[in-house]
Amino acid sequence: MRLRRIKLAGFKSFVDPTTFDLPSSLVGVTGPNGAGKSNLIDAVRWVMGESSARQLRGGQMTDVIFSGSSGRHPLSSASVEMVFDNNEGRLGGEYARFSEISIRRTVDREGISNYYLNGTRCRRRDITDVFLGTGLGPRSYSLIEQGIISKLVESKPEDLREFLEEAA
Amino acid sequence: MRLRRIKLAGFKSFVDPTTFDLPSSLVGVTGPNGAGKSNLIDAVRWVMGESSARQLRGGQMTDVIFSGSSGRHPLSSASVEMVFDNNEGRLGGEYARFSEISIRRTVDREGISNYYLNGTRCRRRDITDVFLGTGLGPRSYSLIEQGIISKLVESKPEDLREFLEEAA
Amino acid sequence: TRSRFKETFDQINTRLNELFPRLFGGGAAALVLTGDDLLNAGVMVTAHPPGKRNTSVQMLSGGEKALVAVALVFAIFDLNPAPFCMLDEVDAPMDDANITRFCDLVHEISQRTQFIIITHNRSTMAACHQLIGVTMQEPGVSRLVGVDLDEVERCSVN
Amino acid sequence: TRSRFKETFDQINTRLNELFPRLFGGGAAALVLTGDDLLNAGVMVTAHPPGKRNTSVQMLSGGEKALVAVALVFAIFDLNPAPFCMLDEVDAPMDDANITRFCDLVHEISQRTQFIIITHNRSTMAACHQLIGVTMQEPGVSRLVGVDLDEVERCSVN
Ligand SMILES: Nc1ncnc2c1ncn2[C@@H]1O[C@H](COP(=O)(O)OP(=O)(O)OP(=O)(O)O)[C@@H](O)[C@H]1O
Ligand SMILES: Nc1ncnc2c1ncn2[C@@H]1O[C@H](COP(=O)(O)OP(=O)(O)OP(=O)(O)O)[C@@H](O)[C@H]1O
Ligand SMILES: [Mg+2]
Ligand SMILES: [Mg+2]
Repeated sequence: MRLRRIKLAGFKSFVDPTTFDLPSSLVGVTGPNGAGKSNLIDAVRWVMGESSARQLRGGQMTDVIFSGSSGRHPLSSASVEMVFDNNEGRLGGEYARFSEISIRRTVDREGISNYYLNGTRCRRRDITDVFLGTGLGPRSYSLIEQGIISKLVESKPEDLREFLEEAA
Repeated sequence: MRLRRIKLAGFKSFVDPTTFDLPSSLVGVTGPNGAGKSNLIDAVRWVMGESSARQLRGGQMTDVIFSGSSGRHPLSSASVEMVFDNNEGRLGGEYARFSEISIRRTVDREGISNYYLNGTRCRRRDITDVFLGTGLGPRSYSLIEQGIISKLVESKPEDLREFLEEAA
Repeated sequence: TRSRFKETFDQINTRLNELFPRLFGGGAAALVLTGDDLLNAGVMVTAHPPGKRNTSVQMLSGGEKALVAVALVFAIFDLNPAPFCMLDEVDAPMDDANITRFCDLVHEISQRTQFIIITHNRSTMAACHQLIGVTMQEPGVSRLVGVDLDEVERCSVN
Repeated sequence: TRSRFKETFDQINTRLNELFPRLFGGGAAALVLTGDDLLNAGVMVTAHPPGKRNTSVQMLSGGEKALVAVALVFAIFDLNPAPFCMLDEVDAPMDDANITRFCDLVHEISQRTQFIIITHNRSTMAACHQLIGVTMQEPGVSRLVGVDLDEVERCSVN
């Protein structure tokens, strides 16, 4: 279940539809301060169902929609899509027959989110179910946000236990 | 009131007496991870009267005394001295006549600290008085510890106010 | 679930103890349960960089803490390799020698897990197979650009 | 003390607004009081990097937050220049262009205030007048060594 590409449109500073193609297993992302690199990780957490604005460095859930710049007007919605390659059939159940799995989330200015699984509308639960048991999820140990790596080992013992339990 | 040198002995990883000579106004300190660079800032906070072990990345106040290594035994005391040049007479009152000001602090395994001003024993208050009005002190805005720079502007409004008031 | 947790704990602990010396060039680390009750006990990390006595992670340096955390995350990965892993500037506190060891380990694990690593560090960039640049030529608007590593190398020298 | 605080606040605010565009190559920043009661009101920072709309500092990037904080600390310094300033790896989140602007500003302020800067970054090292190396040749024991910047430059290229 390798990640093939991430498509963002209207999400934070990614105003224009932007596709990260990820053919390789070791991808570096670089660029100046404030260019939008950490917004990519926010996009991944968000499409996997993150429901706390604070975890996405915002005040409310509509803060992920492009809010304008000196040359552009604010947009009215945001969308992120992640496409996985399922050739190894790692995802079981009803998804085993798909060679590609796409999950998508959109939000409008009222804060209403819609989720899509391979193009069909679904519930948030369906998305979190897809990732059950894979170690992935909006708060997974596989998404390490900026600035927290040095604090991870000093977390409270009950938090560190929770971190480990996700892997069980 | 420029800082001329800092002498550490038995303080954290500085087992052997070590003197940082600081003739220049723009000094860089570099070295591998875990070599002891941040311990230098801890030493400066400590000699200026820091009384919280947590602020010094320890559990209790005796954690600043060298606790041993594979090749060395633990020591029974620690000492840090800072020597300032007072040629401009910036420090008023009884100190105006000294061309050099030295402040020193020692601690033993019982946790008892002693302070010295130009070699004479004094109280902790005498040390904090020396720095009154200069913007210096154990929690001053002029000592920025590792890892907090990106969080400074997100501090709670009452904390940011306190930060500003120190400069008044 | 008691024995399941203990099994997970033991497996991660074993793997942490293998990975730590690789990242630190020696020394050891371990996970410790804060109580006897397997259902509720918390977890703490102890770490001994080579030649050092202290075990409390609080006294470690910024770079050392980052390395211990990386060893722990990768130990968890070995148990349950998530399909991909995104790391946002975890190399920022590391010195050059530790970045090299970190990149070697990432390279090895990338045989099984896909890594997306956000970094400003040139040696980390050089270790990646693919490099994506994010920039804002138009203020406030993020766009992707190709990154030429030679170009990056060149401006690091002057 | 009410008017004293307001005077301090205004002076720092003015200076912040001068320093911010120098570090960001444009844009503006300001201090805001959270209430009308001068004796108790808290202080917040708003910042507009050039061309960007958002003012909440929470949405700024890691590097941008570090730069705003540096502008604020240096603004406070101008009001009451402490005899010396110690900065511990404040350049870690910054990209090369911002490190250059940061070093230029530090160089200017070092005419009045002594700086001791802990860093792993080669351009910051190169900007310093004196360089001290801290190392642990004997495990667990810190010692000072001379640092030869050419040596440092050389190993950054390979
Ligand atoms: N909803 C939004 N609309 C427009 N811009 C936004 C929105 N949310 C965040 N931003 C912008 O995105 C920028 C932050 O991007 P990000 O944190 O990804 O930077 P970065 O590339 O990680 O930088 P650094 O190297 O400093 O960590 C901010 O400057 C902010 O103005
Ligand atoms: N009381 C003590 N006795 C002996 N060693 C100590 C003591 N207190 C701290 N140390 C050691 O000092 C080291 C940390 O040093 P410090 O934080 O100064 O490193 P650093 O040079 O800042 O590294 P980095 O570049 O990773 O930030 C730790 O490895 C710790 O073991
Ligand atoms: Mg970032
Ligand atoms: Mg340090």
